[in-house]
Amino acid sequence: SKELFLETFSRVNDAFQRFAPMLFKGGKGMLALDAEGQGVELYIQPPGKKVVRMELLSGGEKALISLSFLLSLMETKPSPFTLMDEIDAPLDDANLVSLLKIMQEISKQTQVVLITHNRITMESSNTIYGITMEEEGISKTIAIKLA
Amino acid sequence: SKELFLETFSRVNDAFQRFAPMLFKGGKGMLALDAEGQGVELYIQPPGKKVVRMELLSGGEKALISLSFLLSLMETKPSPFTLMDEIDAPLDDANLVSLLKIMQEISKQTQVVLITHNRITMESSNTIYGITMEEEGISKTIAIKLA
Amino acid sequence: MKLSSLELFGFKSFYNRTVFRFSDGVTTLVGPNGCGKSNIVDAIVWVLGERGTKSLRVKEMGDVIFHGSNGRKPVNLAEVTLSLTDDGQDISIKRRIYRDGINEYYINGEIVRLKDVQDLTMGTGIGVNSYAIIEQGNIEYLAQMKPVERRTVIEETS
Amino acid sequence: MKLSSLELFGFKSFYNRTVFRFSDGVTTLVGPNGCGKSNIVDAIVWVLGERGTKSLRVKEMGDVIFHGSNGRKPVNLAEVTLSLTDDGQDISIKRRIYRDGINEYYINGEIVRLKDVQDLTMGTGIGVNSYAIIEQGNIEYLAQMKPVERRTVIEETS
Ligand SMILES: Nc1ncnc2c1ncn2[C@@H]1O[C@H](COP(=O)(O)OP(=O)(O)OP(=O)(O)O)[C@@H](O)[C@H]1O
Ligand SMILES: Nc1ncnc2c1ncn2[C@@H]1O[C@H](COP(=O)(O)OP(=O)(O)OP(=O)(O)O)[C@@H](O)[C@H]1O
Ligand SMILES: [Mg+2]
Ligand SMILES: [Mg+2]
Repeated sequence: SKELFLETFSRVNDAFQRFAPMLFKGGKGMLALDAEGQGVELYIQPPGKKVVRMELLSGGEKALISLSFLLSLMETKPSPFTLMDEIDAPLDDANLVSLLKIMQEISKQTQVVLITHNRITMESSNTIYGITMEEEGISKTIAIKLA
Repeated sequence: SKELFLETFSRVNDAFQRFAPMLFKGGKGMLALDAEGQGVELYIQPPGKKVVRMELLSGGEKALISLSFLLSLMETKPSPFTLMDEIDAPLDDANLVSLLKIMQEISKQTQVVLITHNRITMESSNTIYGITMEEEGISKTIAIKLA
Repeated sequence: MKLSSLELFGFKSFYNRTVFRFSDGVTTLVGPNGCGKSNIVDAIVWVLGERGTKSLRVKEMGDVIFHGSNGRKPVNLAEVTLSLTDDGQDISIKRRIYRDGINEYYINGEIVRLKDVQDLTMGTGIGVNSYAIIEQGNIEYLAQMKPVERRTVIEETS
Repeated sequence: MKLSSLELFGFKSFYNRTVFRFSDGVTTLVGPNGCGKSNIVDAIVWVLGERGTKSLRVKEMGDVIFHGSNGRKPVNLAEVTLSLTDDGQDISIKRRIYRDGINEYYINGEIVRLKDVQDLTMGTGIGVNSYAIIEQGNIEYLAQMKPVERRTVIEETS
């Protein structure tokens, strides 16, 4: 129904306006219904920059936008788990650290599984599963519990 | 002309058969003219695995294949420079170290410029240019020579 | 609802029966290029009913069956089981595919149709198209959605 | 042939005149997300004659001109100069675009046509479609080429 959508939209938008500045320190973000009411536009203003088309933004900036939106959806309707494959690849260390702080918070009510090559991500996790191929072509796993 | 292409193909293929095992330790790679003689097929066998379609391979494996092919082209006809933007993103540390050894070798006759967030890549380079945005929205650079 | 474990058998590079237990908090999966990490993501979307070959990185569905390696022959069966707990109740979802193409779904050991798996997961946030699963290389997709797609994702969050 | 320097002025986030000197060996460009690293790659392909807006991440060519920021107004001109040495001879290639859309190319300070820039770089390995420039996110493209495309790349290496 239309009311249900507008109420959900408003909750997701609230969350987005809170998460975007956490990932873009000093930046702002918001969602808006388009003129026809058919779609939802996304506006982001990284710190000190103009609001511009998504294409101009960098690889890391686009990843942060995706993650801000994902976190907003998750806060509105928590998913039992989230599984992210190498999402830290485009991020600089400072942005990654901010993201991981938020993931730790989220992980109190959501199981978070991150595939990574990044040492900072590994060190911030509670459990590490190592996957190897000692026997050629065959995957094998070992669990390393940290905390 | 056809002879020129076949000769170039043979040199690129030779180089590819040498570079693929360097990046895929214990693996093999080769190029082949297709049945009609219209295109060039690429076959890769990571160590211990079957030769399979490219799609099945992992993100890191595809990056290593691209780089093996690039290095083969470069060896056949050296380019004055190469510019690579975040090519280390999908690579594990061990594969990155092998790649960087080869890049050091290549850099004796080619100017190599790598954009990166990766500490290992930075530490293996001769010169680092830092780029910042102290003044909001405006890029500024500082050079840090290592040697 | 919580995930408790994932078991792979004959699925892609997982020739041997392999079990992952899901912990609370943040878990990282690490290992060298090509060792099988993304294959685990494929296993999860596959057991939940993924029918598209492209997102599974295969040409045909039978390609998810272990196809052999240097030391081993191919096998004829791939099986993935996802175990969940919901309000104290244990639920297991299993999918199997045979080399001849036959595809089977099970809930708590009983054979069911794909639709039953879809109904079970509907509205739980666990499902084939869950926004919460970000596949390798896909991280920009939520930012680059068209406005209508973004609206649809928000509607599904109500 | 060797690159000696790259100068950007009003190009994307490079409001101020900025010069990069190319060293021998391996150079890394580092910095936070969004600080301008990939904009440098855009500047290099742009000065060499790139006409496609998609690979420059813009909607129209005028978008490469500094569009303003919190502290600064937009400017009306973007200019990039690439300096090379070939057999002891210095060569500079410059491209300029004005806000009204006018686009100019210069070789050694003299105004030329795009074709002259293309002729100058042909066969040198330095050019808009050089296989040796790998843009962000593009690293798999050499592996995933169609056989006919791969043949073309090899032909251009002869
Ligand atoms: N049906 C199959 N049988 C056996 N091996 C397979 C099968 N399908 C895929 N593989 C192997 O799985 C490997 C890819 O695994 P995966 O994508 O999980 O790697 P990864 O750990 O995610 O690596 P990366 O860090 O590079 O992303 C490939 O080398 C491929 O040969
Ligand atoms: N015409 C322009 N005027 C001013 N700023 C611009 C212009 N075009 C692009 N930008 C800015 O440049 C930034 C992107 O720069 P770039 O892609 O070089 O970042 P990057 O350093 O490669 O980051 P990452 O590490 O995330 O890839 C964007 O934030 C965008 O706002
Ligand atoms: Mg992977
Ligand atoms: Mg970039």
